[in-house]
Amino acid sequence: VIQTYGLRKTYVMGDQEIHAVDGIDMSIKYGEYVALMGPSGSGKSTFMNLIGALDTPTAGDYFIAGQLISTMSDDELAHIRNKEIGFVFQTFNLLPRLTALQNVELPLIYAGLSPEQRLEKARHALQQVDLTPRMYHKPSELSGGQRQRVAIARALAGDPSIILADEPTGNLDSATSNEIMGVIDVLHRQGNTIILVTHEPDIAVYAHRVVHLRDGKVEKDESIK
Amino acid sequence: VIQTYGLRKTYVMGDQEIHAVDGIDMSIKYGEYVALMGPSGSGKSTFMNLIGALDTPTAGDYFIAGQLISTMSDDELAHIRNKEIGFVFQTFNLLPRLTALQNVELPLIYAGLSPEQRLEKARHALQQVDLTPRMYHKPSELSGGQRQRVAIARALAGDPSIILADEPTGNLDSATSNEIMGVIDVLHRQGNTIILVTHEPDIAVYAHRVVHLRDGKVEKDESIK
Ligand SMILES: Nc1ncnc2c1ncn2[C@@H]1O[C@H](COP(=O)(O)OP(=O)(O)OP(=O)(O)O)[C@@H](O)[C@H]1O
Ligand SMILES: Nc1ncnc2c1ncn2[C@@H]1O[C@H](COP(=O)(O)OP(=O)(O)OP(=O)(O)O)[C@@H](O)[C@H]1O
Ligand SMILES: [Mg+2]
Ligand SMILES: [Mg+2]
Repeated sequence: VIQTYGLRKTYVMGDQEIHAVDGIDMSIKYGEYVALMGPSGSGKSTFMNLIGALDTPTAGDYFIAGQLISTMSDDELAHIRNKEIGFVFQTFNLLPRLTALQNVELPLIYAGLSPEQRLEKARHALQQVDLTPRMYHKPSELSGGQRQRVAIARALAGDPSIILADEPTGNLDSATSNEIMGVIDVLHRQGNTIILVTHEPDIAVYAHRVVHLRDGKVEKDESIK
Repeated sequence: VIQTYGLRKTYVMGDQEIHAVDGIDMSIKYGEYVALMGPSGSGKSTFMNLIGALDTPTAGDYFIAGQLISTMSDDELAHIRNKEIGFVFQTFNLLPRLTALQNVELPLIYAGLSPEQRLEKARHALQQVDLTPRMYHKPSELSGGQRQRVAIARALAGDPSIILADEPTGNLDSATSNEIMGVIDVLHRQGNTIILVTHEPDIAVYAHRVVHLRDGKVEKDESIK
């Protein structure tokens, strides 16, 4: 479902070139569960933003569901980002003036659901991450782990078929982490595709395949189940 | 060096009262190394903000170095926050328009150092967290783990005697985490006081005492060395 050829993202700063993603060929099948690991600064978030259609590559091709992303219209891209893909950001990226509930509802507005449907799906997603008592809080009125869980709920609320999660458990205690990984497991068994960035080996073991990045390139790609 | 009696922080939302910190008596000696653990939302960050003099309690007393914080002048409080305490925030709290180097220099301006001294201390702190090649980047041009390391460097640059670190390794791979914990270890052996919030048992083991919070109260307090 995801196919990249020679994918590159280069930043130019002054006379320096930073090859955040330095030529990645990757093929991820429908229903796969991949963990993406690698040192700080190795290009994981940059790569995730490229495959989430949230950023454009400097070079290389990226096909999603067989279609070349660079040839898609704005409507098609918006559809991919909001309906097909659920993205959990490493730094959460919640809107500060909206409540947790409103933040989770946001992608559902693009999906064209009625207000009643949106409310019901958003409430359900917040319940899945154990945040029902906090749904009217704004991000500044939430703990770090609670904000992370709102970001997770927002990614899952629209039932996307591809889940891209960038370090979704970094601010969570182990009990809550395991709960979240359980939710993701269920989504995987329902046939969805999961790509998860993590630094923690205890989280990576939930995946079926682990890809290691270093300096913007794939260093290792192994099956673990 | 840190003493709290019946410390409370209550948030009122509508007709609901949230007891984020619900009566904490804690005594931390000079040179101690304490890990603070507990579930998401149990009050760890709120407690850290209170003892870091970044927030005022709803009730209770807090003594730092024998002095009652509620009787301190603004100057004395500013001195405590910028010179005595180094604080690593859970969500980094970097200024987006400043470079990594400028962000790290910020607390040193309060300390009244000359521009040359500030530059040298800031560069040294960034080198300790392995970020020299990135010191002219702004936060938006840094990876999650790099931003976390800037936040750490900023906390350490002014050689504070009390280090309050709220989940300082959440976004770091294990190699970098161990490096950072090594730096903190050295600071501890130099006689500084360390209080570290963490969810990870592998990080908590560096401490000599572990305090567990639950629902804003101390649930357990044990020596581990
Ligand atoms: N401004 C606020 N208004 C209302 N409630 C708040 C506010 N700030 C924090 N809270 C609540 O206080 C509780 C404690 O928050 P705190 O940030 O201290 O938790 P924590 O232990 O650091 O959690 P985490 O491990 O997720 O970072 C949470 O339930 C949170 O929702
Ligand atoms: N806008 C930018 N300008 C310049 N360099 C950038 C920019 N954004 C990212 N970088 C650099 O690209 C590299 C890869 O960043 P990326 O965020 O993908 O790393 P990462 O693997 O997610 O790291 P972490 O584990 O710390 O989150 C880093 O070295 C970073 O400094
Ligand atoms: Mg990242
Ligand atoms: Mg916290």
